[in-house]
Amino acid sequence: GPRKIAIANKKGGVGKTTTTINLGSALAKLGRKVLIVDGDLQGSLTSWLNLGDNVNGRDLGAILTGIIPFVDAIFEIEEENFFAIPIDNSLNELKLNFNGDGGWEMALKRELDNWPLGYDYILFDCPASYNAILINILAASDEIIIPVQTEILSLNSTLSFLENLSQIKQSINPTLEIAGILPVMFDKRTRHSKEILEIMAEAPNLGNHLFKTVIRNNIRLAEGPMRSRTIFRASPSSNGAVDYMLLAEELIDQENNE
Amino acid sequence: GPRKIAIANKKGGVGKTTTTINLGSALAKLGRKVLIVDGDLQGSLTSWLNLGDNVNGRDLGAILTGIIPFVDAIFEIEEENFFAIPIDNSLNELKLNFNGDGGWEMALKRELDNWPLGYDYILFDCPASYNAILINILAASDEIIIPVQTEILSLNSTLSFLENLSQIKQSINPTLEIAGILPVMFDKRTRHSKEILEIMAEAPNLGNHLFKTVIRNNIRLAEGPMRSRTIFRASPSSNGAVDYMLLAEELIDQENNE
Ligand SMILES: Nc1ncnc2c1ncn2[C@@H]1O[C@H](COP(=O)(O)OP(=O)(O)OP(=O)(O)O)[C@@H](O)[C@H]1O
Ligand SMILES: Nc1ncnc2c1ncn2[C@@H]1O[C@H](COP(=O)(O)OP(=O)(O)OP(=O)(O)O)[C@@H](O)[C@H]1O
Ligand SMILES: [Mg+2]
Ligand SMILES: [Mg+2]
Repeated sequence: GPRKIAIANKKGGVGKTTTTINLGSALAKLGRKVLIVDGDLQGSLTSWLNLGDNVNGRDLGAILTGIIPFVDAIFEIEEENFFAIPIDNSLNELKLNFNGDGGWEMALKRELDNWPLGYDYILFDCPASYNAILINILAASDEIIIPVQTEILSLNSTLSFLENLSQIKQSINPTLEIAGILPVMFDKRTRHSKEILEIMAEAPNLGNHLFKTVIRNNIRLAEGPMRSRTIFRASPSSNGAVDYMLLAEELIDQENNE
Repeated sequence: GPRKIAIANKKGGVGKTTTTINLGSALAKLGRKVLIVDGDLQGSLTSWLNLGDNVNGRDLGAILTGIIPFVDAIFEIEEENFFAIPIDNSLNELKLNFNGDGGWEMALKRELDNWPLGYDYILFDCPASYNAILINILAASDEIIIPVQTEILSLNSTLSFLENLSQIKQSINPTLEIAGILPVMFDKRTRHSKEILEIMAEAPNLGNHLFKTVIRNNIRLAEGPMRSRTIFRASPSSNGAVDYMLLAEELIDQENNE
């Protein structure tokens, strides 16, 4: 079945959404069939792809609460092999805490196990908050990619997130593996960025999971969402496009080791 | 009583913690008595100030669940007029949703109303997620400062956050006013940053709340937390120090208009 990968970190603003969309697009360009899912009530992925107006009840929230099956929320986006599930950002997070009946954490997993899906990759854009949606995604995923900005606040939160993950593995999903830890917004002009990348490489439980690819700080990546574009449509020869294509290739290389 | 200000935005990584600590320090330097509170279970503020090891049950979580009174969680930090309340980041957010008895949203407000506190400013560092702690803070605060990175994803989330705020005002706290919207990480070298700042200035419901002060992108601000320092101790003559001092002066100017 598909590789189901959560793109997650409890630190905010570390490129979770940027990675989900641009890595997804790169994998689709390399011939993989890719589904990306907006798991963040903030709805950055949904608004980036301009899906907000078409949702009409076909979104992740409707899947989690059992109103529609998984396949009914899938939208085609303008590239080959590339599909998305939006989120309705008017959902109230506090009300989503499912009415406490057994197994609410497994609502998404049950859906995914039921539907034979012809995808090679399903990427989930995760919220920074520890809520019912994040739990569902981590329970349904096999792997996790953790973007980390090369700055100290991001590193500290990530170390604490790695501790949380081992608790989540024990209680919710023992099979969850780290596909990789991804340095992002790296700026070789600043000592701080280089210092933090060095600390990451040497940190136990972190260094051994680092991707070879480093996503460099590149304003083109921030401009992409202006006209609902991936980095490949907005600036195909930019550092951002090069880096996310390298990451996709590195992920495909991992397939042979699975 | 003190000005109680929430530093909040549902977009992640927009400088909420950086603003709480550095604005707080600047106000303390200008002679105001300042208390900053870590309201984010991620605990960036707590770890920045190296308070994590001393918490021993004296934190915001213990106040919200009624275990200790507000004043028992106040720690002195190494500057005059400057105090902090940490958070224990092992708290489980899903369990914090108070056992549903009436008025859990007002737990913090009740505490603050009970304790005559000699502070001029109480600044709350807010989480990016819509959870019970955020609701408590927004119910207890009189004002809100909204940091916005001058990039499109941040602007889009902020516009949606402003819509949420009017719902929160109606249901939880009609007195909550916007003290200001703060452009952060502004980089005059990029067209994108300038373009977004222009859009912000012209956007209805946003432009009229913009602070005159703009916080420029400055790596010194990212380095501060390395040795638990505010920008004033880490790099007193940097752009970051200048900008946060200007913001503090602008906030004090507002006092006369209150
Ligand atoms: N490599 C990069 N270079 C420059 N800017 C980047 C890069 N990656 C992301 N950005 C920008 O940084 C900001 C944060 O990225 P993004 O919104 O994708 O992070 P996130 O982790 O999804 O945030 P949130 O916690 O709000 O969900 C955005 O404005 C984005 O455009
Ligand atoms: N003006 C600035 N210039 C450069 N870097 C900054 C600036 N303000 C904040 N930063 C850095 O940007 C990152 C995000 O800031 P910060 O963690 O304060 O945001 P936040 O909104 O509190 O994030 P979260 O959503 O995770 O709570 C941090 O690494 C911080 O050091
Ligand atoms: Mg995001
Ligand atoms: Mg923060």
